[in-house]
Amino acid sequence: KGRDAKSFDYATYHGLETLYSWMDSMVAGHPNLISKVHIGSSYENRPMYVLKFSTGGSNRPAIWIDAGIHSREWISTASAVWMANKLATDFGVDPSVTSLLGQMDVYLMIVTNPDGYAFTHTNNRMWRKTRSVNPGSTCRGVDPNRNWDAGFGGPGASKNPCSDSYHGPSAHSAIEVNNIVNLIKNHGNFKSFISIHAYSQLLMYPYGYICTDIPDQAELHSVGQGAVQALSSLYGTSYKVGSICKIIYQASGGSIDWTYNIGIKYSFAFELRDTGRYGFLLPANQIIPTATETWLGLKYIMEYVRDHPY
Amino acid sequence: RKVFTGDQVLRIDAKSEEQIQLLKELENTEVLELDFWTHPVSSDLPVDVHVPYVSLNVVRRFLQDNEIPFQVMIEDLQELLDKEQEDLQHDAM
Repeated sequence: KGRDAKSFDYATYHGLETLYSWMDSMVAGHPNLISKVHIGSSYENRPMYVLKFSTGGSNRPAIWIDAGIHSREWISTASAVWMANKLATDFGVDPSVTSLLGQMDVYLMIVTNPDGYAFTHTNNRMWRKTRSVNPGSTCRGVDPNRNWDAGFGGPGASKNPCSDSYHGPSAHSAIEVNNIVNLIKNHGNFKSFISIHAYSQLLMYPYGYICTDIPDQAELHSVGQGAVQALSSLYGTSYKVGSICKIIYQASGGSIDWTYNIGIKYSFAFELRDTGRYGFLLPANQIIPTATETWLGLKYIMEYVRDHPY
Repeated sequence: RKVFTGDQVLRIDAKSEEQIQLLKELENTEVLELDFWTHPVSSDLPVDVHVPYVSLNVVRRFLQDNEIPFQVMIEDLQELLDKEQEDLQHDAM
Protein backbone atom coordinates (compact mmCIF):
# COMPACT_ATOMS: atom_id res chain seq x y z
CA LYS A 1 0.00 0.00 0.00
CA GLY A 2 2.97 2.22 0.69
CA ARG A 3 3.91 1.95 -2.97
CA ASP A 4 0.40 3.01 -3.95
CA ALA A 5 1.00 6.53 -2.66
CA LYS A 6 4.02 6.81 -4.94
CA SER A 7 2.18 5.56 -8.00
CA PHE A 8 -1.02 7.51 -7.25
CA ASP A 9 -2.16 9.83 -10.04
CA TYR A 10 -2.07 13.29 -8.44
CA ALA A 11 -2.94 14.96 -11.75
CA THR A 12 -6.59 13.95 -11.90
CA TYR A 13 -9.74 14.21 -9.81
CA HIS A 14 -10.71 11.12 -7.82
CA GLY A 15 -13.87 9.74 -6.23
CA LEU A 16 -14.29 9.44 -2.47
CA GLU A 17 -13.45 5.74 -2.22
CA THR A 18 -10.20 6.23 -4.13
CA LEU A 19 -9.23 9.13 -1.85
CA TYR A 20 -9.98 7.10 1.28
CA SER A 21 -7.89 4.25 -0.08
CA TRP A 22 -5.08 6.69 -0.89
CA MET A 23 -5.17 7.90 2.73
CA ASP A 24 -4.50 4.34 3.88
CA SER A 25 -1.58 4.10 1.48
CA MET A 26 -0.16 7.36 2.83
CA VAL A 27 -0.32 5.98 6.38
CA ALA A 28 1.25 2.72 5.20
CA GLY A 29 3.94 4.61 3.32
CA HIS A 30 4.81 6.92 6.23
CA PRO A 31 4.06 4.91 9.41
CA ASN A 32 6.26 7.08 11.64
CA LEU A 33 4.78 10.34 10.45
CA ILE A 34 1.16 9.97 9.34
CA SER A 35 -1.87 8.54 11.12
CA LYS A 36 -5.50 8.59 10.05
CA VAL A 37 -7.79 10.10 12.69
CA HIS A 38 -11.49 9.21 12.51
CA ILE A 39 -13.23 12.34 13.79
CA GLY A 40 -16.83 11.17 13.37
CA SER A 41 -19.33 10.48 10.62
CA SER A 42 -21.18 12.59 8.12
CA TYR A 43 -24.97 12.97 7.94
CA GLU A 44 -25.18 10.00 5.56
CA ASN A 45 -22.87 8.10 7.88
CA ARG A 46 -19.69 8.26 5.84
CA PRO A 47 -16.51 8.28 7.97
CA MET A 48 -14.72 11.63 8.29
CA TYR A 49 -10.93 11.31 8.37
CA VAL A 50 -8.10 13.70 9.12
CA LEU A 51 -4.49 12.89 8.23
CA LYS A 52 -2.35 13.72 11.26
CA PHE A 53 1.30 14.50 10.61
CA SER A 54 3.24 14.11 13.86
CA THR A 55 6.75 13.18 14.95
CA GLY A 56 5.70 12.50 18.51
CA GLY A 57 5.19 14.52 21.67
CA SER A 58 1.89 15.03 23.37
CA ASN A 59 -0.72 17.57 22.28
CA ARG A 60 1.88 19.64 20.47
CA PRO A 61 0.93 23.03 19.03
CA ALA A 62 -0.87 22.22 15.79
CA ILE A 63 -1.92 23.57 12.42
CA TRP A 64 -5.28 22.63 10.87
CA ILE A 65 -5.82 22.58 7.10
CA ASP A 66 -9.12 21.57 5.51
CA ALA A 67 -10.27 21.23 1.91
CA GLY A 68 -13.50 20.40 0.16
CA ILE A 69 -15.94 21.89 2.66
CA HIS A 70 -17.87 23.11 -0.39
CA SER A 71 -18.11 19.91 -2.35
CA ARG A 72 -18.07 21.26 -5.92
CA GLU A 73 -14.70 22.97 -5.33
CA TRP A 74 -12.82 19.88 -6.49
CA ILE A 75 -9.52 21.70 -6.98
CA SER A 76 -9.28 22.32 -3.24
CA THR A 77 -9.44 18.59 -2.43
CA ALA A 78 -7.12 17.67 -5.30
CA SER A 79 -4.58 20.30 -4.19
CA ALA A 80 -4.76 19.07 -0.60
CA VAL A 81 -4.01 15.51 -1.79
CA TRP A 82 -0.90 16.68 -3.62
CA MET A 83 0.21 18.88 -0.70
CA ALA A 84 -0.21 16.03 1.77
CA ASN A 85 2.17 13.96 -0.30
CA LYS A 86 4.54 16.93 -0.60
CA LEU A 87 4.56 17.43 3.17
CA ALA A 88 5.30 13.75 3.70
CA THR A 89 8.02 13.44 1.07
CA ASP A 90 9.71 16.72 2.06
CA PHE A 91 9.95 15.62 5.69
CA GLY A 92 13.54 14.66 6.37
CA VAL A 93 14.59 16.32 3.11
CA ASP A 94 13.53 19.96 3.37
CA PRO A 95 15.05 21.42 6.55
CA SER A 96 12.17 23.85 7.03
CA VAL A 97 9.49 21.16 6.77
CA THR A 98 11.55 18.88 9.03
CA SER A 99 11.89 21.67 11.56
CA LEU A 100 8.16 22.42 11.39
CA LEU A 101 7.16 18.80 12.01
CA GLY A 102 9.79 18.53 14.70
CA GLN A 103 7.90 21.14 16.73
CA MET A 104 4.30 21.07 15.55
CA ASP A 105 1.62 18.67 14.33
CA VAL A 106 -0.32 19.22 11.11
CA TYR A 107 -3.92 18.00 10.79
CA LEU A 108 -4.97 17.83 7.14
CA MET A 109 -8.60 17.12 6.22
CA ILE A 110 -8.82 16.23 2.54
CA VAL A 111 -12.62 15.76 2.23
CA THR A 112 -14.43 17.91 4.76
CA ASN A 113 -17.89 17.35 3.24
CA PRO A 114 -17.86 13.69 2.14
CA ASP A 115 -21.60 13.40 1.44
CA GLY A 116 -21.55 16.45 -0.80
CA TYR A 117 -18.36 15.32 -2.50
CA ALA A 118 -19.78 11.88 -3.28
CA PHE A 119 -22.94 13.54 -4.59
CA THR A 120 -20.95 15.70 -7.01
CA HIS A 121 -19.44 12.52 -8.45
CA THR A 122 -22.70 10.61 -8.77
CA ASN A 123 -25.64 13.02 -9.11
CA ASN A 124 -24.95 16.73 -9.34
CA ARG A 125 -21.50 18.14 -10.09
CA MET A 126 -22.62 21.60 -9.02
CA TRP A 127 -23.66 20.57 -5.48
CA ARG A 128 -22.10 22.73 -2.71
CA LYS A 129 -23.74 21.94 0.62
CA THR A 130 -24.05 18.89 2.89
CA ARG A 131 -26.82 16.36 2.13
CA SER A 132 -28.83 16.60 5.32
CA VAL A 133 -32.65 16.52 5.15
CA ASN A 134 -34.19 19.82 6.19
CA PRO A 135 -37.45 19.12 8.10
CA GLY A 136 -40.39 20.82 6.42
CA SER A 137 -38.54 21.37 3.16
CA THR A 138 -37.98 19.35 0.02
CA CYS A 139 -34.57 20.99 -0.30
CA ARG A 140 -31.55 19.28 1.23
CA GLY A 141 -28.27 20.41 2.69
CA VAL A 142 -26.76 23.08 4.87
CA ASP A 143 -23.91 25.32 3.72
CA PRO A 144 -21.16 24.02 6.01
CA ASN A 145 -19.38 27.34 5.85
CA ARG A 146 -22.33 29.30 7.18
CA ASN A 147 -23.03 26.95 10.11
CA TRP A 148 -20.26 27.98 12.51
CA ASP A 149 -20.95 29.89 15.70
CA ALA A 150 -19.59 33.21 14.50
CA GLY A 151 -22.24 35.78 13.71
CA PHE A 152 -24.47 32.78 13.00
CA GLY A 153 -27.63 33.62 11.07
CA GLY A 154 -26.37 37.10 10.21
CA PRO A 155 -25.98 38.79 6.82
CA GLY A 156 -24.55 36.77 3.94
CA ALA A 157 -26.32 33.54 4.90
CA SER A 158 -29.83 32.42 4.12
CA LYS A 159 -32.57 30.97 6.32
CA ASN A 160 -34.09 29.36 3.22
CA PRO A 161 -33.21 25.61 3.09
CA CYS A 162 -33.33 25.82 -0.71
CA SER A 163 -30.58 28.43 -0.82
CA ASP A 164 -26.99 27.41 -1.46
CA SER A 165 -25.96 29.50 1.54
CA TYR A 166 -28.56 28.07 3.97
CA HIS A 167 -27.10 28.40 7.46
CA GLY A 168 -28.98 25.52 9.02
CA PRO A 169 -31.32 25.51 12.04
CA SER A 170 -28.61 26.42 14.58
CA ALA A 171 -24.86 26.90 14.92
CA HIS A 172 -22.90 23.65 14.61
CA SER A 173 -26.10 21.78 13.73
CA ALA A 174 -24.35 20.23 10.72
CA ILE A 175 -22.68 17.08 12.04
CA GLU A 176 -19.75 17.61 9.69
CA VAL A 177 -19.08 20.99 11.31
CA ASN A 178 -19.69 19.71 14.83
CA ASN A 179 -17.16 16.90 14.37
CA ILE A 180 -14.46 19.45 13.59
CA VAL A 181 -15.56 21.79 16.37
CA ASN A 182 -15.24 18.95 18.88
CA LEU A 183 -11.79 17.99 17.67
CA ILE A 184 -10.53 21.58 17.79
CA LYS A 185 -12.02 22.17 21.26
CA ASN A 186 -10.81 18.86 22.72
CA HIS A 187 -7.32 19.35 21.33
CA GLY A 188 -7.10 22.91 22.61
CA ASN A 189 -3.68 23.70 21.19
CA PHE A 190 -4.26 24.67 17.56
CA LYS A 191 -2.29 27.75 16.55
CA SER A 192 -3.46 28.06 12.95
CA PHE A 193 -6.60 27.13 10.99
CA ILE A 194 -6.48 27.24 7.20
CA SER A 195 -9.50 26.43 5.05
CA ILE A 196 -9.04 25.85 1.31
CA HIS A 197 -11.81 26.85 -1.11
CA ALA A 198 -12.14 27.77 -4.79
CA TYR A 199 -12.37 29.93 -6.86
CA SER A 200 -11.21 33.57 -7.26
CA GLN A 201 -7.55 33.51 -6.22
CA LEU A 202 -7.84 35.19 -2.85
CA LEU A 203 -6.15 34.75 0.52
CA MET A 204 -8.45 35.95 3.27
CA TYR A 205 -8.48 36.37 7.04
CA PRO A 206 -11.33 37.18 9.47
CA TYR A 207 -13.84 38.64 9.76
CA GLY A 208 -16.52 37.69 7.31
CA TYR A 209 -19.54 38.31 9.51
CA ILE A 210 -18.68 41.93 10.24
CA CYS A 211 -16.59 44.43 8.34
CA THR A 212 -14.61 45.72 11.29
CA ASP A 213 -10.89 44.92 11.51
CA ILE A 214 -9.71 42.13 13.82
CA PRO A 215 -7.18 43.15 16.49
CA ASP A 216 -4.44 41.24 14.62
CA GLN A 217 -5.39 42.63 11.23
CA ALA A 218 -2.02 44.21 10.45
CA GLU A 219 -0.07 41.05 11.27
CA LEU A 220 -2.39 38.71 9.39
CA HIS A 221 -2.44 41.02 6.38
CA SER A 222 1.35 41.06 6.37
CA VAL A 223 1.52 37.25 6.65
CA GLY A 224 -1.05 36.98 3.85
CA GLN A 225 0.98 39.24 1.62
CA GLY A 226 4.12 37.24 2.26
CA ALA A 227 2.29 34.00 1.49
CA VAL A 228 0.84 35.39 -1.73
CA GLN A 229 4.25 36.66 -2.79
CA ALA A 230 5.64 33.15 -2.32
CA LEU A 231 2.68 31.63 -4.18
CA SER A 232 2.94 34.04 -7.10
CA SER A 233 6.70 33.53 -7.42
CA LEU A 234 6.16 30.25 -9.25
CA TYR A 235 3.82 31.07 -12.14
CA GLY A 236 2.89 34.69 -11.50
CA THR A 237 -0.67 33.74 -10.49
CA SER A 238 -2.19 36.89 -9.06
CA TYR A 239 -3.94 36.76 -5.68
CA LYS A 240 -5.60 39.41 -3.56
CA VAL A 241 -5.25 39.58 0.24
CA GLY A 242 -7.81 40.93 2.68
CA SER A 243 -10.56 40.20 5.17
CA ILE A 244 -13.47 38.13 3.90
CA CYS A 245 -15.92 40.97 4.46
CA LYS A 246 -13.85 43.55 2.64
CA ILE A 247 -12.47 41.51 -0.19
CA ILE A 248 -15.58 39.62 -1.27
CA TYR A 249 -18.71 40.00 0.84
CA GLN A 250 -20.21 39.82 4.28
CA ALA A 251 -20.69 36.15 5.09
CA SER A 252 -21.76 35.03 8.55
CA GLY A 253 -21.18 31.65 10.16
CA GLY A 254 -17.80 31.01 8.54
CA SER A 255 -15.21 28.63 9.97
CA ILE A 256 -12.20 30.96 10.24
CA ASP A 257 -14.25 33.58 12.10
CA TRP A 258 -15.13 30.98 14.71
CA THR A 259 -11.56 29.73 15.02
CA TYR A 260 -10.20 33.27 15.32
CA ASN A 261 -12.75 34.09 18.00
CA ILE A 262 -11.75 31.06 20.09
CA GLY A 263 -8.13 32.26 19.97
CA ILE A 264 -6.59 30.59 16.92
CA LYS A 265 -4.90 33.75 15.68
CA TYR A 266 -3.49 32.53 12.36
CA SER A 267 -6.81 31.78 10.66
CA PHE A 268 -6.89 32.03 6.87
CA ALA A 269 -9.02 30.97 3.90
CA PHE A 270 -7.64 30.34 0.42
CA GLU A 271 -9.74 30.70 -2.72
CA LEU A 272 -7.72 28.84 -5.36
CA ARG A 273 -7.75 29.14 -9.16
CA ASP A 274 -9.19 30.46 -11.27
CA THR A 275 -10.54 34.01 -11.69
CA GLY A 276 -13.38 33.16 -14.04
CA ARG A 277 -12.52 31.09 -17.08
CA TYR A 278 -13.57 27.69 -15.76
CA GLY A 279 -14.89 28.55 -12.31
CA PHE A 280 -15.49 25.34 -10.37
CA LEU A 281 -14.67 23.23 -13.43
CA LEU A 282 -10.92 23.78 -13.44
CA PRO A 283 -9.40 21.23 -15.85
CA ALA A 284 -7.40 18.42 -14.24
CA ASN A 285 -4.27 19.53 -16.09
CA GLN A 286 -4.20 22.54 -13.75
CA ILE A 287 -4.25 20.46 -10.54
CA ILE A 288 -0.51 20.10 -10.09
CA PRO A 289 0.41 23.69 -11.05
CA THR A 290 -2.31 24.94 -8.69
CA ALA A 291 -1.22 22.66 -5.86
CA THR A 292 2.45 23.47 -6.37
CA GLU A 293 1.94 27.22 -6.13
CA THR A 294 -0.52 26.89 -3.26
CA TRP A 295 2.02 24.81 -1.36
CA LEU A 296 4.46 27.74 -1.43
CA GLY A 297 1.85 30.03 0.13
CA LEU A 298 0.78 27.43 2.68
CA LYS A 299 4.37 26.64 3.60
CA TYR A 300 5.05 30.35 4.16
CA ILE A 301 2.14 30.54 6.62
CA MET A 302 3.16 27.34 8.42
CA GLU A 303 6.76 28.56 8.79
CA TYR A 304 5.51 31.87 10.16
CA VAL A 305 3.29 30.07 12.67
CA ARG A 306 6.22 27.85 13.69
CA ASP A 307 8.45 30.90 14.23
CA HIS A 308 5.88 32.98 16.08
CA PRO A 309 4.65 30.87 18.99
CA TYR A 310 1.94 32.43 21.19
CA ARG B 1 -26.87 12.41 -12.65
CA LYS B 2 -28.24 15.91 -13.15
CA VAL B 3 -27.51 17.34 -16.61
CA PHE B 4 -27.00 20.97 -17.52
CA THR B 5 -27.48 20.89 -21.28
CA GLY B 6 -27.67 24.38 -22.74
CA ASP B 7 -27.00 26.01 -19.39
CA GLN B 8 -24.57 28.88 -19.53
CA VAL B 9 -22.37 30.70 -17.02
CA LEU B 10 -22.44 34.44 -17.55
CA ARG B 11 -19.81 36.86 -16.27
CA ILE B 12 -21.54 40.12 -15.43
CA ASP B 13 -19.63 43.36 -14.93
CA ALA B 14 -21.95 45.71 -13.10
CA LYS B 15 -21.06 49.34 -13.61
CA SER B 16 -22.82 50.96 -10.68
CA GLU B 17 -24.28 50.35 -7.25
CA GLU B 18 -27.71 50.59 -8.86
CA GLN B 19 -26.84 47.71 -11.18
CA ILE B 20 -25.56 45.71 -8.20
CA GLN B 21 -28.95 46.20 -6.54
CA LEU B 22 -30.69 44.99 -9.71
CA LEU B 23 -28.50 41.88 -9.69
CA LYS B 24 -29.37 41.27 -6.04
CA GLU B 25 -33.03 41.35 -7.00
CA LEU B 26 -32.25 38.85 -9.74
CA GLU B 27 -30.46 36.66 -7.17
CA ASN B 28 -33.63 36.62 -5.08
CA THR B 29 -35.84 35.58 -8.00
CA GLU B 30 -36.07 31.89 -7.08
CA VAL B 31 -38.17 30.87 -10.06
CA LEU B 32 -35.19 31.43 -12.37
CA GLU B 33 -33.12 28.88 -10.35
CA LEU B 34 -29.96 30.91 -10.84
CA ASP B 35 -26.77 29.62 -9.19
CA PHE B 36 -24.53 32.55 -8.34
CA TRP B 37 -20.95 31.28 -8.39
CA THR B 38 -19.78 34.71 -7.20
CA HIS B 39 -22.22 37.16 -5.67
CA PRO B 40 -23.22 40.76 -6.51
CA VAL B 41 -21.27 42.78 -3.96
CA SER B 42 -19.59 45.75 -5.54
CA SER B 43 -19.05 47.05 -9.05
CA ASP B 44 -15.33 46.27 -8.91
CA LEU B 45 -15.92 42.53 -8.59
CA PRO B 46 -17.32 40.43 -11.44
CA VAL B 47 -20.48 38.37 -10.86
CA ASP B 48 -20.52 34.84 -12.29
CA VAL B 49 -23.92 33.20 -12.55
CA HIS B 50 -24.94 29.77 -13.81
CA VAL B 51 -28.16 30.28 -15.77
CA PRO B 52 -30.35 27.26 -16.58
CA TYR B 53 -31.21 27.01 -20.28
CA VAL B 54 -34.89 27.73 -19.64
CA SER B 55 -34.04 31.03 -17.94
CA LEU B 56 -31.45 32.22 -20.44
CA ASN B 57 -33.70 34.44 -22.52
CA VAL B 58 -35.26 36.13 -19.51
CA VAL B 59 -31.89 36.81 -17.91
CA ARG B 60 -30.24 38.05 -21.09
CA ARG B 61 -33.21 40.34 -21.76
CA PHE B 62 -33.05 41.65 -18.17
CA LEU B 63 -29.34 42.45 -18.48
CA GLN B 64 -29.73 44.04 -21.90
CA ASP B 65 -32.77 46.11 -20.88
CA ASN B 66 -30.84 47.41 -17.88
CA GLU B 67 -27.64 47.87 -19.93
CA ILE B 68 -25.66 45.66 -17.57
CA PRO B 69 -22.59 44.42 -19.47
CA PHE B 70 -22.02 40.66 -19.54
CA GLN B 71 -20.15 37.97 -21.45
CA VAL B 72 -20.52 34.24 -21.74
CA MET B 73 -17.95 32.54 -19.51
CA ILE B 74 -19.11 28.97 -20.22
CA GLU B 75 -21.06 28.44 -23.46
CA ASP B 76 -22.59 25.08 -22.54
CA LEU B 77 -22.04 23.83 -19.02
CA GLN B 78 -22.85 20.24 -19.89
CA GLU B 79 -20.25 20.18 -22.62
CA LEU B 80 -17.57 21.20 -20.11
CA LEU B 81 -18.84 18.59 -17.65
CA ASP B 82 -18.74 15.92 -20.36
CA LYS B 83 -15.16 16.91 -21.15
CA GLU B 84 -14.29 16.67 -17.45
CA GLN B 85 -15.81 13.20 -17.26
CA GLU B 86 -13.92 12.13 -20.38
CA ASP B 87 -10.67 13.31 -18.81
CA LEU B 88 -11.45 11.45 -15.58
CA GLN B 89 -12.20 8.22 -17.44
CA HIS B 90 -9.10 8.61 -19.58
CA ASP B 91 -6.93 9.19 -16.51
CA ALA B 92 -8.59 6.29 -14.67
CA MET B 93 -7.68 3.94 -17.52
